[in-house]
Amino acid sequence: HLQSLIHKSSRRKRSTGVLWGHAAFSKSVLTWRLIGEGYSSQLSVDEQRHIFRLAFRMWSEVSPLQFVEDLRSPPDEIDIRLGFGTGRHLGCSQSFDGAGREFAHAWFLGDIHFDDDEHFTAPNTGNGISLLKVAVHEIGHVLGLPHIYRSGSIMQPSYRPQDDGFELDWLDRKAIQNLYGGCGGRFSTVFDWIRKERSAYGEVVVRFNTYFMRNGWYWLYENRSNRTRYGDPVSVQVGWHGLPSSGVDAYVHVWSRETDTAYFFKGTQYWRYDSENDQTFSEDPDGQRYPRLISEGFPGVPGPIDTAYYDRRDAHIYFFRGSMVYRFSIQANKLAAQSPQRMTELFPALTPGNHPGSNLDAAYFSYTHNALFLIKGASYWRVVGKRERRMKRSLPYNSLLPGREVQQQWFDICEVHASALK
Amino acid sequence: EKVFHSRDHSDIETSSEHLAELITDTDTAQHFLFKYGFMRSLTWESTRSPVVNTETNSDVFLEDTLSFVQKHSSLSRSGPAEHTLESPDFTRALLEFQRVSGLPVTGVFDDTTKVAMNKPRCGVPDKEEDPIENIETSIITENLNETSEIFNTTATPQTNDTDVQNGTSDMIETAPQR
Repeated sequence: HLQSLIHKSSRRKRSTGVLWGHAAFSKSVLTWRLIGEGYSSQLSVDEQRHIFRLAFRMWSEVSPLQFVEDLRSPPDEIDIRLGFGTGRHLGCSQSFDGAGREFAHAWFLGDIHFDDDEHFTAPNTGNGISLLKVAVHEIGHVLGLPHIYRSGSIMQPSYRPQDDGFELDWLDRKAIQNLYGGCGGRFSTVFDWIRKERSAYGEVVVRFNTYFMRNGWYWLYENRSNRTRYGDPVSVQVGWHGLPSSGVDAYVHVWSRETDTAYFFKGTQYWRYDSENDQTFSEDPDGQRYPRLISEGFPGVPGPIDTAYYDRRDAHIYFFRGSMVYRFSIQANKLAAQSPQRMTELFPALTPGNHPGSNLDAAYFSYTHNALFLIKGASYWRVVGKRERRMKRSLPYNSLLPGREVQQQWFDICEVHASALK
Repeated sequence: EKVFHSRDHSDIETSSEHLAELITDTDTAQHFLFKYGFMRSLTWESTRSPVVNTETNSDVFLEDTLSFVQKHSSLSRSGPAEHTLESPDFTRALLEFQRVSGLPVTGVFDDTTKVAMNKPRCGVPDKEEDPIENIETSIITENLNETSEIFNTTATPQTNDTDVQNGTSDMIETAPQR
């Protein structure tokens, strides 16, 4: 096996200039392994694997690439192999130089070697060189990134002592997305979750967070930072107790002077969420048991639905199913007159033909933008609101502005491999 | 075992045999600049071709280095000004290294540059060796590095519009932790 490694290593060319700045891999799921003959003498094997798992996940969170640790396949079939060594090591033609200066190098075909003469440490633990930071850097090379001489870039050639909780910044994300593209995919639903808190002075403060859900996963989206929360996605089961593990179809927040109620819909059923106890109600204060059939709680509304939202202007829930919209009056507890109506009728296109038409993924009212968005696939349409009509009175009520890409508005909502999802 | 006494191994001792050679003078600085792609060759008046191949061979590199050092050591002892070690290529490479490293661009191998060269770094060259392919590398690398200058500011944060649908209280986005 060592003979084979040496032979293969000597045949490998040092990465040539043309390879930097180009995507090294043409597939989206890559395997990796910390090779047995290349364990570090400084950290436990479990710690090393945990750190590498995190390093790969960090790249997954900002690109369409996914990484999975493969402990079974023959070594030749592993896309990215990692190992530690000193001096002449692992059949590599480039020796390490001892403690100091070079801490690692990466080869185009996917091998990463770490100089075990360096004092590598786990993240946020004392002096030494953060193995996590070095691993993220070297994986960047394997993926095709060159050194980048920008303060704050993970691809700087020299090691900078780790700041607490380093992450991939905006430009590093764009660099890798320049090679592999951005992240896409349909969403199950998107919503702003509202909660009321009391400030230190006793004032009621209303806070919100934005959530994107896709099947059994979700992301918290930080509007101020134009990215998702570090470490997302998270399993729905972890963050939203009581909801189906496969996710939901819709979320509705009925919010008025008299009512403040949150509902999740899936299939023909729906749940009411108890935000104080952070779980769904099994029985709410009104004595209703959940899950409950949509047709019982909202007479006249068929399930399953595509999506829904509550419009505070007219106190109606708008349920979307296929090409139709069912307007449900909360006060009357029944469908509005003339419901259902065609989506194209209630939300006409400003540009003819530029309309989702049917089968929406999400109807999302954003408090950040103070606007309603209809989302389908990789596109979204902004619904003309008060602000737009103030500037141009001729715009029809609830008309749709031309569609744009979801990726242009909400950035870096990327999946990770299922094995990395806790 | 490498000897240590602290719980976190932070005082781990490394024998002198395992220490990387420090960059202390222009000789070692030239080797550094050559190794990481800032210089295409080590000598500027040597009749012998430098090793520029895509398979890095540290033994051949060492042999060239030694012959280079021997040649220039004898010259420097004789001391004619026109045979100084600071060739134009070296100076050019040094300037480039200082520029990309954010150091004062002096073209002189000063203490600040020495410190920077001795810092822990990645073993991947900053610039590749093939002069033909290097053009494409330079363009791509420059593009990536230019992008960082264009996008000098962080992404414009979204502002919370307080004109909520029916004008209720200000909405504040919570800042979460990983």
